[in-house]
Amino acid sequence: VAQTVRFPCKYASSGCEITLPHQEKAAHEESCEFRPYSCPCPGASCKWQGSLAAILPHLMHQHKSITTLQGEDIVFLATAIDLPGAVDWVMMQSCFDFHFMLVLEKQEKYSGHQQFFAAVQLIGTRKQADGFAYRLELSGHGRRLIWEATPRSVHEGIAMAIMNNDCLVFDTSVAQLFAENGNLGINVTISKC
Amino acid sequence: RTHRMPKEIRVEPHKFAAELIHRL
Repeated sequence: VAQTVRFPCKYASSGCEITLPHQEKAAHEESCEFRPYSCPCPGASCKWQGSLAAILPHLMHQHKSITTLQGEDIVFLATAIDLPGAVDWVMMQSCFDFHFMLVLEKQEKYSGHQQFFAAVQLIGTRKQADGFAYRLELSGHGRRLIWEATPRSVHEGIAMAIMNNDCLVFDTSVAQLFAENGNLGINVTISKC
Repeated sequence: RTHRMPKEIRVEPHKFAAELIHRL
């Protein structure tokens, strides 16, 4: 009986009209567009949840230190990259009538081996994110390091991408090749595909 | 076509994790 009965998605109250057999519920609910969005800021400190439309106001009111730059092609200058410990650099880039959150994170996944992870996430749905591509470029002293990918949606977040190294990854010695006066410039280009 | 220099923004390090400790 359980296999034939169809159950409503747990986000029915938020507007999801889909009903499904029990064994398909979990997978659907994980990617359901009516699932509340969590705060896209890295680090698990902010517990905010809400609708997609409420994310930008939340960032503006609760995370005032995050600055926004207009343009499809910008340079994200992360300062003091030699700061010890787990550190994040976050900014927003607005173009094509969307906001993209750029995150550079320094972490010690393996003890004694600090690495930098850089990724871009769209303040939008997964479907909207699939319509874009982003390009991160480190360049300097005759060297160039480029990563191109599809931005994640804030619905998925970037924690998983960072955990799976599915982003720009480089360690501190590589960072030093491109850094100047302890600052690292990342050229970020967003394009429609 | 002159190559327009992309706009640059200085981003300070942010210890989000520390933000929680700060709030406790």
